[in-house]
Amino acid sequence: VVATPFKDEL
Amino acid sequence: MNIFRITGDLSHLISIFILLHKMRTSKSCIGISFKSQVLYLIVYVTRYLDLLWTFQHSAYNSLMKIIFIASSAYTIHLMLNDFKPTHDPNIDTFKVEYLIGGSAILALLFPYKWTTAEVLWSFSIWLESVAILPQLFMLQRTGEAETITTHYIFALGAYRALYIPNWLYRYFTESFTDPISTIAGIIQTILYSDFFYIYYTKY
Repeated sequence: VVATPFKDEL
Repeated sequence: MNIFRITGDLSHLISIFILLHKMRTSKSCIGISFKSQVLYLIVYVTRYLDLLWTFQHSAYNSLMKIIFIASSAYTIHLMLNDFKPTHDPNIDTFKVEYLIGGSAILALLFPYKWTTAEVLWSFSIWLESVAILPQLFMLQRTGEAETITTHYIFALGAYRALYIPNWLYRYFTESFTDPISTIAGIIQTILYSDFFYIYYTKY
């Protein structure tokens, strides 16, 4: 489980 | 995109609409903290810098980012120009230097990566969690707030509070984790909790 590299939230 | 995320984003949009509507109909910015509004503009600009290179990934995200930056800038424009006479800096006295400094330190110490964009993104997340403090401080000093200002703060707080069940849902369905956002989001919701409590008992 890795922190999202791509920010898909606002 | 789950129900908590979309409801949270809609709540954020509604808060912006309430704020602009209030200013335009009352032709004043009484009760609105200019300092909080400036902090939010800093938050959106530093967080949504990625518009420059992720614009094509999600039309929804990109549109919302543009709306958040533009409406925030427009709010500040109104406060500095059209409604400047109604702004009283003497009751908007929260020391924002500590909020900016503290957020910068946390961003530099614990970013996901030590790149400019990641550090600025982390900074924006921490700063957003405390950006409402000048507004809440002002509310406390002036006592009774206008109903519309109260609804604005509620809608803005509900946005990040709704992201918490969204992160839980995403953790169980897609193993998504974002510790920086989650910790900051919880802190933000705690800061609003006293206000939420008063709001619920009043309305």
